[in-house]
Amino acid sequence: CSQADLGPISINWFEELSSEAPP
Amino acid sequence: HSIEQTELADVPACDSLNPGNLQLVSKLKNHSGSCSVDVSAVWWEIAGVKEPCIVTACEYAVSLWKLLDTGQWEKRYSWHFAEVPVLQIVPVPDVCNLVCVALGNLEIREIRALLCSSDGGCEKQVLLRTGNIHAVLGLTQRRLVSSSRTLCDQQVEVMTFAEGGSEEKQFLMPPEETVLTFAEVQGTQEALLGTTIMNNIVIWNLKTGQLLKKMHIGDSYQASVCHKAYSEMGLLFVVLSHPCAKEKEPSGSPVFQLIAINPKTALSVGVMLYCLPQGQAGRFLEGDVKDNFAAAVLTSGTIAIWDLLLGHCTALLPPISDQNWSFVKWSGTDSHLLAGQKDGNIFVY
Repeated sequence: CSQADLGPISINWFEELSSEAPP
Repeated sequence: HSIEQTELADVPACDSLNPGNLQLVSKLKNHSGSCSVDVSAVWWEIAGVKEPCIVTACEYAVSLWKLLDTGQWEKRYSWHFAEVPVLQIVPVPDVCNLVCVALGNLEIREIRALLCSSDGGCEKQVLLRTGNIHAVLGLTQRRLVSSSRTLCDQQVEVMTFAEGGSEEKQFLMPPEETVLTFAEVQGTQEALLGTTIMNNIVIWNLKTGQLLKKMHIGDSYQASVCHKAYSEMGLLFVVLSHPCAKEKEPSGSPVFQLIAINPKTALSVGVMLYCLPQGQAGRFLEGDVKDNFAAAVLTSGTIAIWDLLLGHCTALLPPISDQNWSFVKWSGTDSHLLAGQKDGNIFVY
């Protein structure tokens, strides 16, 4: 699957989502 | 936004497959008389030695079996249940001398831990959780996650089995929708994934209990069961089975599907459909995924096995002795496949 289908990808998605989500 | 691109691997014809790829190692017959419902493998310390044992579940009894030098299976312990029948065994990785079971009628009403007294002399059972339990899964690091629902809210609870038999509890932030299945995310420690009744995938941080993201995966298949999830190169890959998939599509009968999700954008794309070989009918009844292999009992009574990397079915195991297969599990202690029939026959491949 191409990256264009899925939008920008981040290797550190788990850490980034954890810092954005409410505690 | 949903599953659009799905590749189909070359589907081999039925004739090129046979159970010869599976080697029968041993057979176990449970003479309890009631209907056999599940099988699992567990490490158990017997006479000071940790051994891989088999656990079988009938409606009102769970038994632990040890392999003898003669190649025969000996029943070592049995736990009995008087009122509520057993629905499934819940294996907990990294745990020795303990097996969990879910009991209930149509839905899970209780989760119990089955163990033995410290001298190994008698069987014990501990009630871990009661309620309207929708999903339960044993996790690495001696943990068990379950979700239960009351009229107004949902509780998602992680229980950790400490050495010495005590349990610690932690709660995860519940989504609004009922959680149907859980899966640990390989490659991302402390990430837990759930599928919901509204066809969403949710992700939690197991350490903080945060609900990180809710992602819609499309309405093509309802009530998907998540069997495996892994994170690679910033994407989340999820293996789903589809109990409601159409029995016949032009490409064959899809049983499992691999989808890729970008957790940052919640966009998803279908990567691979795992279909039955040409000439085979049936759809998913129940199954199990371990490493790169998926096994499923089909409505036809046959077991089919897929190599998830090759993308196609590699073995078919037709009903034996005119008895349909009713459940199949990969052993958590070795590379065996455990296949069971309702009458109590367990075949180890």
